Amino acid sequence: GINCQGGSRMCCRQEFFVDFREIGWHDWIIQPEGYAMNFCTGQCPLHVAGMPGIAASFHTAVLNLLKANTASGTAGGGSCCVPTARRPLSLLYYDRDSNIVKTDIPDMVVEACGCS
Amino acid sequence: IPRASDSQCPACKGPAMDLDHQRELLLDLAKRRILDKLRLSQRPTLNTPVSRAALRTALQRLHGPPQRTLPEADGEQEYEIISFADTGLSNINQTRLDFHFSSDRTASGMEIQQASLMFFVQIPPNTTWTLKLRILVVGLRDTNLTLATQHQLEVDASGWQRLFLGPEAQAACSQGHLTLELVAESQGGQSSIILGEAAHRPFVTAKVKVGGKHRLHRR
Repeated sequence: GINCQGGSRMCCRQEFFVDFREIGWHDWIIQPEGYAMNFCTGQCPLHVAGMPGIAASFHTAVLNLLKANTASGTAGGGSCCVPTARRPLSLLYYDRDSNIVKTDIPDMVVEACGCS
Repeated sequence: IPRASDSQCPACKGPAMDLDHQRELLLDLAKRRILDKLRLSQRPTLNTPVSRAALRTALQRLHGPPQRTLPEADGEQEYEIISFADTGLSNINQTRLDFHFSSDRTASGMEIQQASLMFFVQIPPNTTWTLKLRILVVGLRDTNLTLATQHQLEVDASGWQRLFLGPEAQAACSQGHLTLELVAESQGGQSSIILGEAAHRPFVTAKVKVGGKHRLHRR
């Protein structure tokens, strides 16, 4: 799975929901009631670098170990846990002239994480 | 944000932080992200709250389910706006409607794609009324309103009317302020046939694009 569970330390998606009522924005944001921002966290050891998602198959891991061992001599920065899939956030809100505005903001919700 | 002190991602040089501080940081990040993407410097403060009745009526009329529009290549953002009228009665047969479009968007180059006026008329049964819609714009040299163009429509039943607004009105919306006048050719009516109370407040719906680079207009 791609969600961070229990003690998993590998790169994964940490769910994080912002409740607009909790932050006092429910008066001007009509819909939705909150924003599932989510974020990526965890480690990216070299043998899973470049994995699109964290579900690295055994075969891929072996291939990457070979790659990593040969590559370990090369100078190379760490691999980072970053978003690999995101979707828009649809908002319905009041602007300061009390007009109702509807818009889709692209790339606001992190759906999956992977190692760069 | 690293989860444990030894999981230092090269990109995040900070020390691991406690969960409360982390939560506070993430809430602040989420707020800033939403405001940035909406081109707002701060969250709006609502001066004239909209009644639930007006909100419900307007949303029923807004175009169907949001069409998932992929963002334009050059970063334009699409909006649909409903602007409620500040109504003023010039006289029984003449209703003035003022609409304000937020300067947040006009500042970054608002391009009106399509705009239409929605208003509710209440006329006696079995009568037909002629309505004139005047689009008034601020004159170039003075602040007086001048007639830009005029539409005429025949109404033979009570209910919601929709009028598509042309380029003059769209240009006025892009500038942030649109003034319309609805004139009913009277048959001696005792009260205005344009209703303006909560659930029947006239409004303009507009499809808007903001923030793209200067679009080349193909001729």
